[in-house]
Amino acid sequence: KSALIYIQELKTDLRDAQLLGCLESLRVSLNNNPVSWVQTFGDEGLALLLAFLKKLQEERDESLNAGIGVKCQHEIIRCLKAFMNNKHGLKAMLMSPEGIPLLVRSINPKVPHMMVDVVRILSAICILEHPANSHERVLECITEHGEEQEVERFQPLLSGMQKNSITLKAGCMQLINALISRVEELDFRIHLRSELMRLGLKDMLKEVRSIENEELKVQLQVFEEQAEEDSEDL
Amino acid sequence: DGDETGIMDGLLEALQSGAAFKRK
Repeated sequence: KSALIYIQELKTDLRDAQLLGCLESLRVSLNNNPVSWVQTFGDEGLALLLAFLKKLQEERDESLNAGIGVKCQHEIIRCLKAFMNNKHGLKAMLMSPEGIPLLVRSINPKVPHMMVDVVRILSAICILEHPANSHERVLECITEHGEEQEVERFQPLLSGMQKNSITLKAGCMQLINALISRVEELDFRIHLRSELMRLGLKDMLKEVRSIENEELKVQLQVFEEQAEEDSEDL
Repeated sequence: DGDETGIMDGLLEALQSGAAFKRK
């Protein structure tokens, strides 16, 4: 199917299984076609994906068919990752005012397998060299979302750390590291770490240190080494 | 080069291995 056919399909009022089928097939196309195909899908395709994500998030608690809604949301996240795997798509996503806020709203500890993908994408956005302030944008959206939900801004990440999924624990630590390591001011890095520690990360770190998992160990080591370096500098 | 592909894959690998956090 061409990119334009997908755009047409996404413009119709697809629901549940039909939408999921369309998104699954779109994800395969985004992953396997040349960049020119992704470019044709372009800003219009991205806007449609984001609009569906927003709609599904708003329906999240009301829908009788919440299971399939969550599956569709996860599939959109996978489509976004595939879309962002080249400069054109990445730039389009960063330019979209709704892109990062919608990803942040998708940080849902109740759906660990989706949350892993979301925190990984956000970590990647944080470490981009261009634009250099992408980590600020991610942190800003996390802060705004916390305010909207009336919870501490890092609470969803800490809830993710408490889940049984080791991959999710590693993903949350990765986002924490990506957010902190890109901050230029020593004081602010220390502030972010102490905010996380105060919220419960300190106790969690004691627990997760004993888990035998390479990916998690790498992230814990980064967190601890950078904290140590900063406290020496201070 | 607008055709460069594999950007996300590269970033995710660098994050996962810890290479993305090496201080310059």
